[in-house]
Amino acid sequence: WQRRTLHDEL
Amino acid sequence: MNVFRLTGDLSHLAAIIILLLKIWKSRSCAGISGKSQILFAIVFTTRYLDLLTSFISLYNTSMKLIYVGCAYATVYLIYVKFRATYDGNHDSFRVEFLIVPVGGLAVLINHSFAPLEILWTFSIYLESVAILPQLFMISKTGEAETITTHYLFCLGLYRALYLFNWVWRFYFEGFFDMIAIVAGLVQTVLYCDFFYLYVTKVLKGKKLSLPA
Repeated sequence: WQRRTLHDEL
Repeated sequence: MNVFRLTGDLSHLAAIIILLLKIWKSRSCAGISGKSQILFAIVFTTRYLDLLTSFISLYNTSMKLIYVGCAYATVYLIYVKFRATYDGNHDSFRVEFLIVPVGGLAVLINHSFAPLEILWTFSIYLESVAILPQLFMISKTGEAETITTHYLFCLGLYRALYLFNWVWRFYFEGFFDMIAIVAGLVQTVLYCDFFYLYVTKVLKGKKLSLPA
């Protein structure tokens, strides 16, 4: 799974 | 941005505004769980700390500010302005039973072990169960005002639309966020029973009341 720290959803 | 995401956000916004207006117009917060509203205020606060660190879009920033602002306004109306109408005796769900396990889970299962990221994860997990005090209150009193059920329906619809949004994003963008998806599924499932009552009773013009 992707490691993301920028969350673009609300 | 896709149509599910946009309508999901708007449905969420509608839910928040419906609740605020209901309390404001009736000058009463009877039947509303203040505990659920405090949990939502915590959810938005811990999730949107990234307002300070990253800019995504004007839409994103303004919606976040509106959600946070409305969440605190709702808590203010319940616990300060219309405190006399708050039904604390029926709002007896023990929120520590939610916050403590959710906090532990956020520390254990997250995308990366950084303070902001753990708080984001905490907010995702907490949101999925934050409505429980409200549902518990309805099950205790055995009924809910129709406007309250509209609020709950919009809130549940928002979650269901986000599930479609994730299916869309997976197919068209290859994007998926396992934490958000699992928590979103849990949250949607919690509304299923309510959805059933909403369709079979409220939409047919009856008040939502549970059998004794």
